[in-house]
Amino acid sequence: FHTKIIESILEPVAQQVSRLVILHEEAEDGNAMPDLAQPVRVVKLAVDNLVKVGYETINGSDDQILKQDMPPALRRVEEASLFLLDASAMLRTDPYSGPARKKLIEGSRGILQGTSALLLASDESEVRKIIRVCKSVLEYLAITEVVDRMDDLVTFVKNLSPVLTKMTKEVDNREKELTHQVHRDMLIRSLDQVKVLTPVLISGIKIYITANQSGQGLKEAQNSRDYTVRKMSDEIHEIIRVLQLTTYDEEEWD
Amino acid sequence: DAHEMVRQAKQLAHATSTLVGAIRGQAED
Repeated sequence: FHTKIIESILEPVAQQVSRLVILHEEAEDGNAMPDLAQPVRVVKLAVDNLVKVGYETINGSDDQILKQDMPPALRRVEEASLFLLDASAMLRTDPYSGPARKKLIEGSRGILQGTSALLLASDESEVRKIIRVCKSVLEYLAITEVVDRMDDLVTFVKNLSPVLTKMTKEVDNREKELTHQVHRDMLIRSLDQVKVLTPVLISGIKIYITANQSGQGLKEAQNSRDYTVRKMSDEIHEIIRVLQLTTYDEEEWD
Repeated sequence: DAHEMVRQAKQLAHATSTLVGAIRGQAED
């Protein structure tokens, strides 16, 4: 689980389910089953609520990937809850029923996998929102070259600042939410670079404007400004890349 | 929205944990 919130939700139930699977495989679950009608009802109710919120989220979103990813996860959770209902009914007539036990395991596993897929789809959609903010900063950086007057620079800074602040805040929050330390460090490093480079960029544009007016040192000023723009853009591209990583990279395996 | 989904997923995970606990004969609170 690559985020703390997903980990905190799914880790306890994942452990429970895996212990159940082990018990079942070792055939140590041969005792009569207790009446599971009540806990299964609670699960079914929770599934219904989650499915309702899931479809509301799909309908209210303009994220096409989310609209595509969420329905199969919701169906998986719904089907799993039906397995549990079936199993509970079967166990009422035969508390030793083998097929019912199998259905219980399949159902529990299905809920875990479906919920995991659902949370992942939702999380990826949130990441895409952050990436959109990053891309709007990139768009501002791309128009740096047309800023050749001081009043243009004032407008440029006025427009860039809120988007840059938003990006910094959202990437910063995201970084804190990740469980993978290597990815966190990569985001912190790139974000720090962007913070350091921002005043360098502004002063680079100022120098370029002055050089443009005086006609002296124009080429150097332009190169220096473009270099800073490139550096900042590279760091933001790196942030976008790392934001999309969900699996552990080779460093972690080492 | 995403917050509500997380809240409902949390409740489902808890309910499932309780159920699995009961299946294992160790019903949890």
